[in-house]
Amino acid sequence: GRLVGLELSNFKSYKGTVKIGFGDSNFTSIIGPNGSGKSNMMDAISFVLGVRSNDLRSSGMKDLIHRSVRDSQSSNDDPTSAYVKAFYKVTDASEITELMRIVNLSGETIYKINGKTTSFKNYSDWLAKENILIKAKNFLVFQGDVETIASQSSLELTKLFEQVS
Amino acid sequence: GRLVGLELSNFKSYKGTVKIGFGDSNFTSIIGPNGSGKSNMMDAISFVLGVRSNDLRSSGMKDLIHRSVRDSQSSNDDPTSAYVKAFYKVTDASEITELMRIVNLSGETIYKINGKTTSFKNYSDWLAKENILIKAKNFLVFQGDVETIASQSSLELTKLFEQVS
Amino acid sequence: RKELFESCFDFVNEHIEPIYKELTKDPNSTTELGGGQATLTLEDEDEPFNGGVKYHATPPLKRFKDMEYLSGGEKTVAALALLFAINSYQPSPFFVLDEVDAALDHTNVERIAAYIRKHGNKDLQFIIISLKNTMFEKSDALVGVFRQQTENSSKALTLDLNKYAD
Amino acid sequence: RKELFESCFDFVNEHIEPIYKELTKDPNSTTELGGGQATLTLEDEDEPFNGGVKYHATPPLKRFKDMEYLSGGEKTVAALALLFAINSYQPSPFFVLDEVDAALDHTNVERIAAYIRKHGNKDLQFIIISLKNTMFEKSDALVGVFRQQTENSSKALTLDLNKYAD
Ligand SMILES: Nc1ncnc2c1ncn2[C@@H]1O[C@H](COP(=O)(O)OP(=O)(O)OP(=O)(O)O)[C@@H](O)[C@H]1O
Ligand SMILES: Nc1ncnc2c1ncn2[C@@H]1O[C@H](COP(=O)(O)OP(=O)(O)OP(=O)(O)O)[C@@H](O)[C@H]1O
Ligand SMILES: [Mg+2]
Ligand SMILES: [Mg+2]
Repeated sequence: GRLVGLELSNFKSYKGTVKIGFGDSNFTSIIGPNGSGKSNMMDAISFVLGVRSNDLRSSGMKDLIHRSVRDSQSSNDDPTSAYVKAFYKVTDASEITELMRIVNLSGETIYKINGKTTSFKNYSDWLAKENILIKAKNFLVFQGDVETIASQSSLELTKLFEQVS
Repeated sequence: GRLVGLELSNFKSYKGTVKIGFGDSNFTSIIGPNGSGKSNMMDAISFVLGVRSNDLRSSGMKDLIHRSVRDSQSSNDDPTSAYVKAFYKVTDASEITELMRIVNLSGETIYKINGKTTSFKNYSDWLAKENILIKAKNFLVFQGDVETIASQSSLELTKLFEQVS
Repeated sequence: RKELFESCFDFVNEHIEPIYKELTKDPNSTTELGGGQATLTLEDEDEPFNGGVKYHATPPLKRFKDMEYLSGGEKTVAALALLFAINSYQPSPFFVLDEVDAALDHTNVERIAAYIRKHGNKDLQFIIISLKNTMFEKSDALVGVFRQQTENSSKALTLDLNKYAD
Repeated sequence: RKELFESCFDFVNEHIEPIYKELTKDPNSTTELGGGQATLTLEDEDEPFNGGVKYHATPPLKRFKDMEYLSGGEKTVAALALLFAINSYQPSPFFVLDEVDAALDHTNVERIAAYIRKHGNKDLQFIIISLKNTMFEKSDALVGVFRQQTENSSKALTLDLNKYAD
């Protein structure tokens, strides 16, 4: 399968709706100055795949919603929910599957496949069929983590092998 | 004061004796390809100032001695000791002070100031007079550690303030 | 369960060395011998779940086997080799890597970019965040992220590099 | 002991914002306002040893005060400001910094290099390990480290850049 595109709405530093298409590119680079929002884009991809909030540099799910001013209270016109859509094309399928995850101020998240709400279990089973293993996360390397892959303990490595096999 | 130069002998990847002068430079860069020995040079500076071995990426002091083959047993012609000398000029002094630290295969280290053996306490007191605070290490940033300075806990920060004051 | 684990282990162990060699070989050298060595060993052969899996990688022309002796850049390359080898067992459709080239010198960035360019295909997409032009100039497409100050928001633009001549 | 601590805290707290502003100001902008904000606060004003010291830094044009919201590069700049501010209380004669510029984009590397060039003097030497030419091209001298393969050893050469015209 392939990740065809993304749509972010009020996710972290992205206010309003932002769409990104990956086209036919097999090697896409995300570039930009420090603090511009590159890692937030990776957080959006991880979020829509079901990764938990502590892997997204946030203490709670509601911190993923775009805010204009900090210091815990958000101002009135800040959004009360955020979502990310991932457009995914299964190999040899004719249509594109729309994966979606929504979060609201209470921290609850809702998962949808092609517009129909579903449970986290169904969602992650669907992903596992495509070899997208959320627990193993063997295809995501967050900023600053690469060297720890080589120096993780041998027991951690066994656990990773177990999750992948 | 100023660090005028260094002399490494059989220290980590530096076989034999290697001398480096810093001249009048106030901004010196150490450059070179991955794995060439740049961080080992910083380890040499840290070692001669009395920093402990776990801050030097080594499990024991004897690992600081140059070895040609790994896997615990060293080959016969490997050196049995290593030393680092730092040539330091105290402000307005006419001579240069020679600071030296030697390590042998048993892991023992010896400190010398201008050729005379002295205790670790005398050595670190001499350095403290020059505001070189080994415990605080507020002037050394090892590879990969810079971001943790900003995100250390508030209690760690208090401890650092205490060591510096 | 044990069979699954062992077949995964054997598969990855077979692939780790060729991948590591490809990431560490001097692209211009013709000798077959190029590149370093990498292996995986089980601490407990009989009951793999009780013990750990140990990873050893030795850069070309070096002789040390322990991972703790590697430099920052050498560890990054060894880590990427392991990541690619583990993933090749049941390949996920894409990778997302955030500034994995931060500790790499120019030569190693080039080798990693060349590996990605060679192995990216319609069933394996690479999405790479990088600050180094040696890395992103070799990609097929760029996503440029910037901050629109007046709206206090990040924005993104996509650029298809294949449209421009090299 | 308490007095010493408080005089150190007050001193550093006075210096942290000017240093952070200098590291984050746009070198070309004329406005005095340039740069971000940075402050230190005591969790327990009466008994400083019982509480912690909290550090807040906000990059220019951003509004967040918590450090956890900073990006990798923004954290690196905030960290260097804190390091330089703490050191200014009883300045050590030299700094040794190992690839502290790894997460920085071109603009931030230039600002840090400019700060070092400006503040390095005969009583404050900077010894910087870097892979980025934007950093090391601004230094007075280079120490080139390389591996001599035949001898299985690292070697070093020194080059005085001041001898060469810019
Ligand atoms: N919920 C949120 N609402 C608004 N802005 C946010 C939110 N969460 C994070 N941010 C902002 O996003 C910015 C960080 O973005 P990000 O980490 O993606 O940067 P980056 O492009 O990866 O930078 P670097 O190159 O330094 O790693 C911060 O400045 C932060 O203020
Ligand atoms: N006791 C020792 N004897 C011989 N070689 C050693 C010893 N200890 C470490 N080394 C070698 O030193 C090398 C690492 O050097 P160092 O960490 O200084 O590299 P570096 O220039 O900082 O690289 P990078 O840019 O990747 O950070 C390793 O390849 C290791 O094999
Ligand atoms: Mg980032
Ligand atoms: Mg290094």
